[in-house]
Amino acid sequence: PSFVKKLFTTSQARASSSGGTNNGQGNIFLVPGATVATLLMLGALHARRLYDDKKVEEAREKGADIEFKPDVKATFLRMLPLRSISRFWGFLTSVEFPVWMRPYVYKAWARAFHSNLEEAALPLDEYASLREFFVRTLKQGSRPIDQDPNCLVSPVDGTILRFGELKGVGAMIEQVKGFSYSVSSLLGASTFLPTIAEGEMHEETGEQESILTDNTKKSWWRISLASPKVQDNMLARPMKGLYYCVIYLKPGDYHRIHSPVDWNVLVRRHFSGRLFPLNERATRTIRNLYVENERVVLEGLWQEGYMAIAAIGATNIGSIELFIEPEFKTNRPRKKLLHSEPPEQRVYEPEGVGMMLKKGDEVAAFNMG
Amino acid sequence: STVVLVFQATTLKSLESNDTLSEFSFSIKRGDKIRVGEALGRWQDS
Repeated sequence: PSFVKKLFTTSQARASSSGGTNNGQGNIFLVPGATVATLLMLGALHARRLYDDKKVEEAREKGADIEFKPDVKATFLRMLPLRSISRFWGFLTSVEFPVWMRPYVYKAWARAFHSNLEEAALPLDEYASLREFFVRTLKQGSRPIDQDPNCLVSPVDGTILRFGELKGVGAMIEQVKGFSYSVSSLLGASTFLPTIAEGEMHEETGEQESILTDNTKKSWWRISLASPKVQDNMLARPMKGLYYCVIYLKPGDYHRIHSPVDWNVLVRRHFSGRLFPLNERATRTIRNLYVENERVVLEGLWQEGYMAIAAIGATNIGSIELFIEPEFKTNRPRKKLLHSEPPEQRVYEPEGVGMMLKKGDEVAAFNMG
Repeated sequence: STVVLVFQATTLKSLESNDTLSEFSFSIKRGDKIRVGEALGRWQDS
């Protein structure tokens, strides 16, 4: 209101200095009129977006699947230098706040994105910048790990988007209704993801080896030894199912990734892709969102067989930090214009054993920008 | 940001009825909010 009032006063002053003629009176409402019209238009667009999002939310609560609908905004996003924008955002959020200001800024952030400040490991005035605050650790005991040895725990705080079993050759994960992406595209063509042909079964024998590529044959025997034995029950025979779970982290969520089980990380793969936003709107308008975005894939083995975690970056949360490989950096300026570069891969030593992680161990963190 | 977890787990297939008797089962629903350390799924001891 003060801005509009000021504009109005300025226009009136100009009008009086021009002698209050009819021409002058015509100019009085020109600037405020345009400003008000722009504000109204922006308000209407925002209201429409809120209304659309609310309708989608209501439909989802009723159990309806959200359909894939590419739009003009998605095409426009492809033209933006999102990686540069992301790095600039990272630079902005690294700016240090004066100590007195820090609690106000972080409390405002927490109010906007529903973060629980009581869980923060340090007093608020000890986080120098928003970037530092964003990737904060939590007080000990804030995230108790389910100690049941027969359970796989969530690696992150977030919302479950999808989960299920992968079946058939070229297994796909549904992004939203009407569009799916292939698991091997997400994890990389050189993945040692076990592919199970439809209707085919694999027993706990040497047959397991045939479903793995050559680069994992060396390590597979270790897992065969660790895997559960064939049951005595002659009416049932064990086979391996392949499962997936997609978890979305909102800006206010705790942004560190933990180990879901005890496992050995054998390979790290880095796909230097785009950095589209990953919000719900983006998932229903941008094709191949998870396959095109920059991501880090950790692959390895656990007592039941194959295990992979793919951490996918977004515009605001652009870089992924690995605690098991501190020198590793993501969201760097591109050397090539092509988005289809092969992923950069590192095999952890010793080959076939890799890095051992315990259930609940910190593995990685998402950073701002 | 998003995390996708892909993993193998043992299932049992009945030879008599050809039905799959899955040992592993998820303990979550779509849209659930989950925190680090909470169970995503469990399996039976074989």
